[in-house]
Amino acid sequence: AQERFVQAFEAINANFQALFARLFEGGRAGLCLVESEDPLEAGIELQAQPRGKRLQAVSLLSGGEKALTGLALLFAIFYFRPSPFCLLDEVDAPLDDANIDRFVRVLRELSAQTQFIVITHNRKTMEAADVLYGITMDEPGLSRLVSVTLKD
Amino acid sequence: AQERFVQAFEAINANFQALFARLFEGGRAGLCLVESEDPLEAGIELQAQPRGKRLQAVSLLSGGEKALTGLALLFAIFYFRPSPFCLLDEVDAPLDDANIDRFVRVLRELSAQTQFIVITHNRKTMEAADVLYGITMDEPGLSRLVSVTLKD
Amino acid sequence: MHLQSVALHGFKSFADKTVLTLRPGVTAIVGPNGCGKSNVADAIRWALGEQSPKTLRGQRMEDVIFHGSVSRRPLGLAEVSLVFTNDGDLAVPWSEVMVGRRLYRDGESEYLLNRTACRLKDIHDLFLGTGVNPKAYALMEQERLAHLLTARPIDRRVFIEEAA
Amino acid sequence: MHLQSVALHGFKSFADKTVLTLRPGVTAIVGPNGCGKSNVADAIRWALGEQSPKTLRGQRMEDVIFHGSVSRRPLGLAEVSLVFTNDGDLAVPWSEVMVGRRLYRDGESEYLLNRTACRLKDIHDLFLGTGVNPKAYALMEQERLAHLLTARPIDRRVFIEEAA
Ligand SMILES: Nc1ncnc2c1ncn2[C@@H]1O[C@H](COP(=O)(O)OP(=O)(O)OP(=O)(O)O)[C@@H](O)[C@H]1O
Ligand SMILES: Nc1ncnc2c1ncn2[C@@H]1O[C@H](COP(=O)(O)OP(=O)(O)OP(=O)(O)O)[C@@H](O)[C@H]1O
Ligand SMILES: [Mg+2]
Ligand SMILES: [Mg+2]
Repeated sequence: AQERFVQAFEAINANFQALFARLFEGGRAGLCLVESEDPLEAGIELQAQPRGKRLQAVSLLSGGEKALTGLALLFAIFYFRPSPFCLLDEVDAPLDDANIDRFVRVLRELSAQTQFIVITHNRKTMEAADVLYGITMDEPGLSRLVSVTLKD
Repeated sequence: AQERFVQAFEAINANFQALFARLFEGGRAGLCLVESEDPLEAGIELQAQPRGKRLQAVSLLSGGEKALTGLALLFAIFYFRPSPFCLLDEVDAPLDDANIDRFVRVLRELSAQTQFIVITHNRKTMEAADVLYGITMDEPGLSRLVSVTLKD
Repeated sequence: MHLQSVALHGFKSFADKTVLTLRPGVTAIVGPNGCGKSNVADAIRWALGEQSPKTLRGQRMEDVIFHGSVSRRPLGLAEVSLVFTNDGDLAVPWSEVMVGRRLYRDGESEYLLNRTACRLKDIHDLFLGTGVNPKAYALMEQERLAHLLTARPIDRRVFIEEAA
Repeated sequence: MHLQSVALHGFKSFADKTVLTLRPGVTAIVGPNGCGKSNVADAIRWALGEQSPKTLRGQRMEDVIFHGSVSRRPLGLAEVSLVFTNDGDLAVPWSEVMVGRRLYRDGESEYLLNRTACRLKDIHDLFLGTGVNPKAYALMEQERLAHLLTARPIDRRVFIEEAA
């Protein structure tokens, strides 16, 4: 069991560093085991340093930087062990245009092996989808599926 | 003191109902005193019912509906007792286009007597501003004020 | 395996039966504030066995049953069904697996596997090891993503452990 | 009264002295993620006397001093000044009031009123009743706005009381 956890941890950590560097176009990030010598007891600390900035507490990152760092970690786990499907509810809300582009690029790559359902208000994210489901409440209080758009 | 609180409470409640109905194009909302007979001890419960929907716990509202309801309450207080200035940091992030329009209309009205500083990623909100300050980090880690655009 | 369809009937704002057919790749769900997008996310969680009404933004589990609107009376039943394709990830012989959940307003509740009544435990055991469960990191919203960064090291570990 | 200018020097990512001149009406602050917009909001709170580093996303108050970048060494001082116009709301004879705060890396800290050293209490007393303070509902971000809705009734009361 300890074997499995350490293996997973190191693989995810490697993915996390690579994804962070991609999503931030540089910069460094990593996970480390803390609070215990025993890997089965240790907690996981997160460090993130966007390009050109000094390493400091993750709390000082901006709203968008925190969201993107969180996505780097989430996707790092997916590259290690893909889930059958992934549902993302407005995770792109704090991101600026440039970061949405980078997020979408990674999303498209992962979508080859993981099915994504993405709830969003963002046009760029919508443009990256293969299928678009529209929900409306023309009749107040009643949700209805109204449009399905397929690419190609 | 009880006099002052009750007066403030009733005025703000009236504003809140009116603003909610404006921002939601219908619907009803209100504040009520709870947990105590004594107005100086009571807590304030919030009820909100968008148009056409049934009254239910505020927790069941959507992310955007919660944000808009919160803004209705915040602005209700402002109409009662304007602050010299108000700083809003990305409060418009969960709102869809139609709701941004309604939010901006109320913002413009209040700006006649309250100075607003609005941090935003949203184009419609930017278009409603009188002055635009751009901040960049061309030199990584260093913030710089780069552009000031004035309307008219 | 992937998720082939989500059917909602009487679940939150979906008073009328609604079926979302999903394909591999990226599906975007869009619409104005309050139209029901996150309710679809809630439905998926709920059908997978979510036990806490608060996670679904309610106070009682009964809150997920359509409670009426200006033009409709409340309903007495909420039902969600998920159909998964099975390419061998699930230890059952069927190529499609339907997971269903029902809640009646009187409190009676059912879980179904291919339309046959079962226990929550059966659904839980079926998906064990696949990463499909109501608490999975694969069901992510903005608030929870931010929390991942501010969480205590011990809580963050749980996240990684699930994948190990 | 309104806020006429915000000057930051050595505060968080604003290593170089930066002055935002503000007019009545609506001023939008825009820019990419992480460029420093919320740091300006933090600066205003801090200059008004915010005592909790956590509210400013830091662990120690020292975290607000520019800690260097790939091209710059850390600075030893953070300074923020706010200039308010006074149309009679403030009980002082000056038509402009400058509120300043400094923090040195050795921990020494100063508050200033029109460039004269003062105590935090003096700034607090000056603005009493005007709604200008670091905890004011006039300084609002998305998270706090959502919290207003999920808060306990007693906590929500505090909000209204401030305006009463
Ligand atoms: N049991 C129920 N019966 C009827 N309507 C309900 C029920 N539970 C929740 N709702 C309604 O569902 C709406 C919220 O839907 P949802 O959270 O899915 O919106 P959304 O599309 O995600 O919006 P946003 O873009 O703002 O996040 C609320 O207006 C609420 O009134
Ligand atoms: N003491 C400090 N010295 C140098 N840089 C700092 C300091 N404290 C914070 N920062 C930097 O400031 C950045 C965050 O800035 P801020 O929160 O203002 O961004 P923002 O413009 O609001 O972005 P977003 O649109 O994502 O919310 C972080 O990248 C952080 O590295
Ligand atoms: Mg939603
Ligand atoms: Mg910010």
